[in-house]
Amino acid sequence: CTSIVAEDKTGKLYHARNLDFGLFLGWDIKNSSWTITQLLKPLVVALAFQRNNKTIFKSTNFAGYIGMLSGVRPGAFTLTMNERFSIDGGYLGILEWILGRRDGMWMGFLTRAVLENSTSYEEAKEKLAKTRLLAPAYFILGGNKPGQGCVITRSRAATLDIWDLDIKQGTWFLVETNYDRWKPPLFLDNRRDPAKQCLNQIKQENLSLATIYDVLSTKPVLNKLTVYTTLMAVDGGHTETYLRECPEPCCPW
Amino acid sequence: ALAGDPFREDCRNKTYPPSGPTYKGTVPTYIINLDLPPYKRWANVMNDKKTELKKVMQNIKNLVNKFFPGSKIADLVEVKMVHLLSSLPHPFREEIEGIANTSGASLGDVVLFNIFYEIFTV
Repeated sequence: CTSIVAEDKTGKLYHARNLDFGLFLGWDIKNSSWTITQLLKPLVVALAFQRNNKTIFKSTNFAGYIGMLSGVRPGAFTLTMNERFSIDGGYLGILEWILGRRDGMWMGFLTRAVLENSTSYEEAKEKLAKTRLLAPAYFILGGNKPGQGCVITRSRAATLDIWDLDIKQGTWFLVETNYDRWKPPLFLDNRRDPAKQCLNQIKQENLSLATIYDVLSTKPVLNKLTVYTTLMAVDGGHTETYLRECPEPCCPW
Repeated sequence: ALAGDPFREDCRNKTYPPSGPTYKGTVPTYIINLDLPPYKRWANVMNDKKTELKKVMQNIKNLVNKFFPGSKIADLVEVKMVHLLSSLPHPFREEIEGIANTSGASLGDVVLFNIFYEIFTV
């Protein structure tokens, strides 16, 4: 996955992501694509969660999956989740859960609870940083005020790092793929630097959902695992989701 | 390292509005009514998407069966998933039961689909 949260010159926040999934889950030789990646595309749906006929939050989901991977609470915050791989991974969390230790939260249920119940960026940030999890994760959060954007790097038990937007220091965007920001990405899977390079080329004054879509359409940020691209702006809870394809030549991940 | 990436291309521009070979379409929108009982919330979505969900789960099972022939592992996982369901918190447990009921997918498959993330973080 690649998630981007960025702020334009007027202080408006944008949040977008490519959802990549299906690595090693079967390769379709005929169509030169990952089998599960292709099968997931017809399952992608845009959802509006309503209470008393009012939309509380919106998300992009796979039908049948009740957790949240990409969502916006209109006027309050935007949220995406990227997978974080670790030896101390979710299988240990599941094992602990089965053995009776149930103080951790399932990742998808936490993001769902945050979108459903948190009413501000600060509240969402605190819950995502402090709740014990069953699996490690990266949470990418955007707010509704200038400077409100961060990447929260989580292990199962603790927050390892919170990386905030810092306009004064020139940090007007954050890019998270599937690697800790203080470590180099795997040399075979460097989507982080191409995305950063494209954003720097765009420049803050030209930032928009359209130019972010350009970044997310550039290989290898767009790759054979990319299922969909979602673009979000917190104002009015604007979301757009597009199914993606990566024609040859294209990186398999 | 970037220069050596054979799949790397120059930064794209003017790709929006989406079209062309990297664009595969838009997605349908549904309303999830949180005022409904959890069991009924996903009925509209799953009425439309049951075939697609079952297809994904069948493919995952086929994959497991290729690694562990005889379908014993897949069957065992399915049984364990049903047991796991009873420990999941409200309202998620009821929503998963509703999805399985509407889609006709097995309960174990729907539980597995919902905890896929935790499994795949290693």
